[in-house]
Amino acid sequence: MIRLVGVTKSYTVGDQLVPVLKGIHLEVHPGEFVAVMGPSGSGKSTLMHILGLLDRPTSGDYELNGASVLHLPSNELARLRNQHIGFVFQNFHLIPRMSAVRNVELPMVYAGVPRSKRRARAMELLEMVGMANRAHHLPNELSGGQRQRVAIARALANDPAVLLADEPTGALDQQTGGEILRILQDLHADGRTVMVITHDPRVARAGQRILHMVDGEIVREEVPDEP
Amino acid sequence: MIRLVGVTKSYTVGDQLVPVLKGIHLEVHPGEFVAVMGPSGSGKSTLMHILGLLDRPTSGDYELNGASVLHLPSNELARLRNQHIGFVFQNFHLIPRMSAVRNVELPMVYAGVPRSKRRARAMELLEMVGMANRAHHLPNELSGGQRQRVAIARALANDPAVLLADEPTGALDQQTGGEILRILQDLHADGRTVMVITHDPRVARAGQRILHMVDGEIVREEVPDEP
Ligand SMILES: Nc1ncnc2c1ncn2[C@@H]1O[C@H](COP(=O)(O)OP(=O)(O)OP(=O)(O)O)[C@@H](O)[C@H]1O
Ligand SMILES: Nc1ncnc2c1ncn2[C@@H]1O[C@H](COP(=O)(O)OP(=O)(O)OP(=O)(O)O)[C@@H](O)[C@H]1O
Ligand SMILES: [Mg+2]
Ligand SMILES: [Mg+2]
Repeated sequence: MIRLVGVTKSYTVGDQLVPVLKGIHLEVHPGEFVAVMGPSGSGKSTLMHILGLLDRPTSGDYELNGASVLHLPSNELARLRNQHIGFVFQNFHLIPRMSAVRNVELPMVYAGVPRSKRRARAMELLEMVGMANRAHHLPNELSGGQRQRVAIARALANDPAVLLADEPTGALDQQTGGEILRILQDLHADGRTVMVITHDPRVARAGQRILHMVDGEIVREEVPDEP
Repeated sequence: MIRLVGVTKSYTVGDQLVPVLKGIHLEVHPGEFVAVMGPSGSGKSTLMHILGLLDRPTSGDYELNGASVLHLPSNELARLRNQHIGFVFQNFHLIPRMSAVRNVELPMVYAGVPRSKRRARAMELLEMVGMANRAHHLPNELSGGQRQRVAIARALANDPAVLLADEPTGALDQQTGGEILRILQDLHADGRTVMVITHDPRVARAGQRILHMVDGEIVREEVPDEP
């Protein structure tokens, strides 16, 4: 159970205060598939970074299974991030000097998974996203959509209960995007909680709920029709 | 007049030869609006880098207004790139330590434009893409779609005759993407040559021709119906 209560986030740029999240109230139940849509700059990625324990709110609270995460020790936050939450970044954040397969293995390295098991699982995940034949390419030897797919594979490395994906099909053609959507739906069908930021109506409609953000607030909740 | 004759491009990864472009024949006439579509990894960005004089073919020729560019001295190539071709990169390539407005000014610095003129034009371009209120933010203080819009503004800095845009609306919501498409259409209406790689059918339909790439080749040309 993911719960945000009165979450705000502001940044300081020079001497300017830039308010970005202006009071977010949000509940995501275990096993839910939630989509988040909204204009460029409305705060979607900022919200997802807070949910992914990659950033802290300026004010308000974040409860995970009834307990506030804001008071957890940093090693416990790191463990949650590494093993329970898979995060697909909007700009991928692949390690430039590591090949695709080694990028996918990295979360497993942190989790202490043995070498041979890591390699087998990483290749299996790359296979799933159609990237097995580019396993040894560096990120700068991959196309935009290929990097995106490696980032998706990496997010799944430790088989997380929660998947947070920031525009996971943004760099993909219609067909490849459809394949990724099916993967997200399969992960959801297996009981995982999936939250996706997307500009693609087809991905949003796959959700059980669509949260619409404008200017730092959730202004509307939509329940798509059964497909 | 842009002309590619039998262009191939291959890379070496480890001891593997990776053929990426497999014989491209292409003509783009002055003032044309051409869209390029195709699956992730099919060679679109590689093709555009060659067209933008950012990369050289492995074999074949590239003629610009009847003369081969492959034999031009590097300062002449740099001048063409800086003043005649605007390039919007798929992953934006903004300078991390420079603010949005200084990133947009950079091509004008290379072209020797005086300081006050540069600042005025850069702010005007940022205004056009809805980014004037983030002019002094660094790239890491901007959302994904905001970086994309700054990259578009920068490509237009020296008022190029040719605009090459690699998925210019990929990170944008429907509405902002529509605004960018209108900008591309206005630039085209003013007589510029516009070539856009896109996964968005709405952008592709704005073109006078759509080139479909699969596995390193142009397999089909489509003429969209009049809108
Ligand atoms: N580190 C930062 N410092 C200052 N402002 C920031 C910072 N990070 C983000 N912002 C601002 O916060 C706002 C929201 O950014 P965010 O990345 O959450 O938007 P978004 O909804 O994901 O947009 P997009 O659809 O373009 O990805 C933007 O206006 C941005 O300029
Ligand atoms: N420097 C490189 N070294 C090796 N292979 C490369 C290199 N750059 C690109 N490639 C390969 O070339 C192929 C085409 O890449 P390109 O970036 O042109 O694809 P694309 O059509 O733009 O894809 P996308 O829609 O995902 O952006 C890919 O299979 C990629 O792995
Ligand atoms: Mg974002
Ligand atoms: Mg590309």
